Amino acid sequence: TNEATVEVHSVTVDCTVTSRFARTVMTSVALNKANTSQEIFFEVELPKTAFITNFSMEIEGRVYVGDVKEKEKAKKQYEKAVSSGRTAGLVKASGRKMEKFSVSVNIAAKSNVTFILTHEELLQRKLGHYEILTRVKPKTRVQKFQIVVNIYEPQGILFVDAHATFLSNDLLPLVEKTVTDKKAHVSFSPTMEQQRKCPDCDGTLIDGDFIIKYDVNRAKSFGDIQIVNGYFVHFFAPPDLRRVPKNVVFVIDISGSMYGTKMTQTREAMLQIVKDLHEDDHFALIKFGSAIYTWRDSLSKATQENITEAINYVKDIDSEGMTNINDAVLRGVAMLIKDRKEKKLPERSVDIIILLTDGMPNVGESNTAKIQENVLSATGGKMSLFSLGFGNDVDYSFLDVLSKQNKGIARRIYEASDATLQLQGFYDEVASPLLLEVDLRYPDNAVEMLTTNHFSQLFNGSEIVVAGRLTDNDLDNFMVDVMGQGLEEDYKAQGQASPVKWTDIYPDEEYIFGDFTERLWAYLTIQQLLEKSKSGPADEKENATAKALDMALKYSFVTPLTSMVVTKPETEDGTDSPLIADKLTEEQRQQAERRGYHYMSASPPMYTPTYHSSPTYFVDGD
Amino acid sequence: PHFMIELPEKEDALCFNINDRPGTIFSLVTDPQSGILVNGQIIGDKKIPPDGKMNTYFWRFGIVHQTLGVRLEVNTRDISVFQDSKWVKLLWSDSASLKGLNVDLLVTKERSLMVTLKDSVKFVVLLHKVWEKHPYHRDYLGFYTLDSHLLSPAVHGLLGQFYHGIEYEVSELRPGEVPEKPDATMFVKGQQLNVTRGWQRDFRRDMKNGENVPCWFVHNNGTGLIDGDATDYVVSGLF
Repeated sequence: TNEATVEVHSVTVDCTVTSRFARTVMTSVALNKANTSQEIFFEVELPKTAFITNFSMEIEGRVYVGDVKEKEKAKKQYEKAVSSGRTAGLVKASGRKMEKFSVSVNIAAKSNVTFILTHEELLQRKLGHYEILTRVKPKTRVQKFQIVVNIYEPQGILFVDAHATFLSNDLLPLVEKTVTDKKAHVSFSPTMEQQRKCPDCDGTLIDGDFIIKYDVNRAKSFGDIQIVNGYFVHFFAPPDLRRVPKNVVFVIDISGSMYGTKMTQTREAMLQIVKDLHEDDHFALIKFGSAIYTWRDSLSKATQENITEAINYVKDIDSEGMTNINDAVLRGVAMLIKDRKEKKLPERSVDIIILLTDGMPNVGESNTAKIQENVLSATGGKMSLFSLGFGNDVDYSFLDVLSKQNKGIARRIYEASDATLQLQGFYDEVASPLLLEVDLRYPDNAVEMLTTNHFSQLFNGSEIVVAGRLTDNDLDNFMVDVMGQGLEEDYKAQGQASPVKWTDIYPDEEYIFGDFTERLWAYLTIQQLLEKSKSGPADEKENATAKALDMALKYSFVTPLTSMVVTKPETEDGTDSPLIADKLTEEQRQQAERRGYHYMSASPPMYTPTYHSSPTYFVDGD
Repeated sequence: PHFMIELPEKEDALCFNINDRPGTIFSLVTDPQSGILVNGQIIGDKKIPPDGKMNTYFWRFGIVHQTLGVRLEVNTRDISVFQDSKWVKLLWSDSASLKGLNVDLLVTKERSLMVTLKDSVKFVVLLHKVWEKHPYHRDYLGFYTLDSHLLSPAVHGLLGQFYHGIEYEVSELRPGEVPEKPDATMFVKGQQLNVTRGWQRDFRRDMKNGENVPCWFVHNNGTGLIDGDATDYVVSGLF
């Protein structure tokens, strides 16, 4: 904003979390103090895991509301506007966790504008907690600045921790936190004076991330089920389970492009990971460039002696050759199969391959679809493949599909000074499997439209969530069965779920829970359908895409299949200009970073080349 | 002459020099499927400069599009175009544009020629004018491919073989002979090559000084990076 002529009356972030489902409403009111009309900007960031559900602008008594449409239809409208040079997309990638929504409108002299953006997401439990991340950058001091977070967790709240990257000793006491058994309230509302950056300047201290971490009491045996308005959600993450040993093969890319910082960070991370291996685990190390090198021909138990030897091996890992992903992963798979066959591995244990690569395959099999086919055929779907894509030169969607086809997930590792921690962090998430092949069953005649209810693993610190619709609205209770494979014996739990009496738990606030469970179910269903639309047989992909689109439209979620069209007020020349808010995919984020990325870390910065958009081949005189 | 393969996807570039006896003609681009051919003839300095290093440059290009029936000869003196069964001559001293059914030409006076061959390739030839009375050097030409994506996978030649990309990886950066030009190992086409980080100049935007483009320099006439060796690209005639 132009500080001299625009006054920001208020910036408020109001977040309500009900059973992990978070709805955040970001509101900003500004006044154009100038005697002429001028452009006012609204720019906020939201977590990339969230879906925008609503956006509105109130200008001179008129409200302009965003409309969620099928992406293709919105695009047609958009292209028409683009061809006349009048519009731009509203959402851009911003860092690792966020995306930026920005819009600007022309406001008449002495007029107000109110912007309201709403987004929703299901918070995921990772490493033993949920995280609510709010990024605030008001740019100027604001008359009313407020962040309010209310958390309602019928299971009971274990802890709540609130902090912000911009909190000074002076601002710290302003964070108010009230936690009762099932409700937490966190607020932060500094005055204009408290926002001041320094006594003689007008800048604001408020610039950064406001982060709330919390966890709930873990219910034993079958977990916790909540039934509201005909929908149920089941959270399963029982405490006190013993970890199942794992057999993990680390497949590490050492190709030329890993040279330098990436190789150093990989070595550092691997040294820590190997040191942290549990003594019941078995492990193997495979490094690959053009050729494949194995530390040993089979997996080794994580004894102190073996770990010491592995550490010496890791210390010597250096870059060479090109990128032969196919043969390296297949070697890992073969090693696990052989060791299983020869009964070298514990019967109750989980087989895991962790692939780390920074580039596309360019030696051996380089057709990515063929690699996916080869790996799936080799694993037979019996082991988990987790892929770590280091940097921007690797096709994330290739790794994503490769992992999802094999009971795993892919994760991007960003080239930065903390890459070592990113690598370790990912490993920590999957390091401790507690249960394998978890099945959550509900009476067929009582539920429909279930989200995924079979999970290959339950990891320590995470949580399984299943939601569905009840066929009988007046259901008093229903039976739940949970089965899985634990360390020593099969895990079996059974329970009876009843509708939650919200009026008893939160006597004054029942209105909050209206549609949360239904929207949680819709969010989870859409996420899972979007995943299915990427891998699997063609007809299933098509079916999943169509269903996801239907639901996104019905529940007004801005997903990769839908867009929000925002119509701005007509300008003086009588034209209106639609704006489009899209949901970015991980591939689009990566491409955006690739465009803004400058040269390889392996060579000194003085060599940063001129960036040209298309290849050029030339010959000229010296 | 210096050859440059710029790879914006990798934000990197590869380069090499090819030198031979003055008069040698090299195949730069050949695409048997679309019938496109670009050959270039090199020329040497007027006499050996005091540093004892004889430079060679391209001074003449022959460009053929057999399917479209187009032929062009571009040299440091003039530009000849053969199409619709007749030859047209353009001079570097004039700005001119020629829009044909199959070929578009745009001459910027004393500077460049842009050629667009219908549905196939677009390139620019730069004219480097050297002071006429320079004791050693002569006028010479540069050849820059701007768009080659419509050429077939069979395209080859000293430049053409790179039109569909090249896979390589670089590692083991180490001090080179000159401190600002480190050496490294390049893995390319199944071989390991010693390469040196350096610069070559792109003259498209700045005809006088050029812009330095950092690149991995492949020694010995591009051996290991190009298919075969430089002598495999020597041809007998301009067309």
